[in-house]
Amino acid sequence: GKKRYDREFLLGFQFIAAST
Amino acid sequence: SETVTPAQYLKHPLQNRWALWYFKNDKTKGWTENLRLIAKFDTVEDFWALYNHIQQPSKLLFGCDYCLFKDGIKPMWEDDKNKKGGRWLMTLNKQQRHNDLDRYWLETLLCLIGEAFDEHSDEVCGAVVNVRPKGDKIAIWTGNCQNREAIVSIGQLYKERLGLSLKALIGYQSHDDTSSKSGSTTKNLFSV
Repeated sequence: GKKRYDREFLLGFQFIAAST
Repeated sequence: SETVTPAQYLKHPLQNRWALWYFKNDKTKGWTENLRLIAKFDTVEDFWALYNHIQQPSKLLFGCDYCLFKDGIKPMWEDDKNKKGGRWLMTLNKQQRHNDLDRYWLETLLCLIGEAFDEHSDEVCGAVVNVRPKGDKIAIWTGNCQNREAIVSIGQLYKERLGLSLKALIGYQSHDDTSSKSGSTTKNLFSV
C-alpha cells in the first residue's frame, strides 16, 4: 500500500532525526 | 540487556524519493545555471535532517526559491511531467513573511512527503516557494491541468491543511497560461 504519513506523525520525527 | 526493535533503527520510507532544489537569482548567470539541486531523500528521518540544516524561506534573499519535486521531475514548466500541468498558487502579503511563510512552506512539504492528497497524490509533481520583495508565493504543482476532480480535491485539502479561512480563495493556473501571459495576472482555471 501507499506510505502515507499524517502531519503529527511526521512532526514527531523532527528532532529524533538530529540525535541519531 | 536491552532489546532494540526494528522500529528503533529502521528509517521510515516515504512513498516517493524527493529532490530539493535551490534557485538563487544571480543576474550574471542563466536561469538553469542558477538552479541547484541541494539533496534527495526518501525517508522521514532524512527529510528532517535536511530541513533542520537549511535556512527557512523567510531568511532567504529576495529572488531565491526552494523547489521540492519528485525525483526525476525538474522544477520547470518544460519538464514532460509539468508541461501539461499547472499550480495552486498562494500569494502572501509582506506581513505574512514574518507570520506565515515558514509555517505554510513546512505544511506544504509535509503534505507532499506524507502523500496527504489521498488517491490524487500521484497528480502532484512538486512545490515551489518564491521569496520576492512584492510578496512571497507558495505553489503546489500538478501534472495535468485538465484533471479537474483531482485538482479541486488537492486544492480543498491543501487549504484545509494550511488553515485558510473559507473566504480566502486560492486559484489554480495552467503553466501554459502563466508562461504566455502578457500582463501581470493569469486567469484561474479553478479556485477553492
